Amino acid sequence: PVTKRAVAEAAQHDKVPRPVGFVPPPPPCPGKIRHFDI
Amino acid sequence: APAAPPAPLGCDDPESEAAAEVAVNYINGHSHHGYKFALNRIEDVRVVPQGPNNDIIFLELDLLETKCPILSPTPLANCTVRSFTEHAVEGDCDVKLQKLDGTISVLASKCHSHADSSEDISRVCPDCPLLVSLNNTEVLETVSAALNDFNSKTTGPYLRLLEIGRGKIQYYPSHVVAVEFAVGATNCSAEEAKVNVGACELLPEDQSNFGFCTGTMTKLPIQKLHVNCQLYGHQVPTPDILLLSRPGVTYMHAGQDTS
Repeated sequence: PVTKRAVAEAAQHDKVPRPVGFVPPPPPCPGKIRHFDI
Repeated sequence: APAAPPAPLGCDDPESEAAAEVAVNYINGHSHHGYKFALNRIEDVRVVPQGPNNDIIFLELDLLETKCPILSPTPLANCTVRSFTEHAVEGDCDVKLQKLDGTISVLASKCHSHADSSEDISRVCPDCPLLVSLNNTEVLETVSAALNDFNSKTTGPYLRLLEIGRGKIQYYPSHVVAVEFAVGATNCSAEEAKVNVGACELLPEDQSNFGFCTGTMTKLPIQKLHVNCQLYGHQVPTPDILLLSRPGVTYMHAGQDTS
């Protein structure tokens, strides 16, 4: 089968170990709770 | 390669918070019953581009009831959110806004409000007073007794009941009924009302004096009544159908509120 190299490289990129202390970005939604959750 | 689409707007992005602030101000500005609501959480935000500098923004908002009555002149920023143990009321609102050339305005909104479950509160605070229905007999009796008591002692105008805001009952260690209600000043003094209360009419709108009262009736071991009323003295349009502070669904129509 023929695969595009750029896609393969990206897949490889995902498997790159993250640096220590890396914090993934928060999900865009839902947002923070300002008071309390009921 | 085509340019990547812009990242979706996050719920905590400044642009989302600005739109949410416009929405909450619109909702409070168009509600004439109950209490002011404050933002608790932006559940979701979606932006639909309409053209250059023209976006439609859909917001899903979680609001919480504050202690400020809707008629109160106190700014929302100074209104305290009712705490969990005070039996909080939550509002879920879907709001459609338009951002045109940087100006955000509300096109429509729909809100649904509900009180927190009594079980949740009793689990955390077994003896805390709980919200009861506004037409609960004990609540109605307490409001009537509190307003009569205030009118019998006031040197100001005779006050009439506009609406009951809240009623809570505590059963232990003593039986206490706590009420909050909105009042309007009339064209009678308290003395004149004693002679002919039927002649006392609410003041015309441009002179209206609205206020808010809190009252508690302790029934056991001895019966004790406490009432406190505060008049605002500002102009408010005639109340209409919006009932955000009461469980149910509230609809608001297109508005041209801009910030």
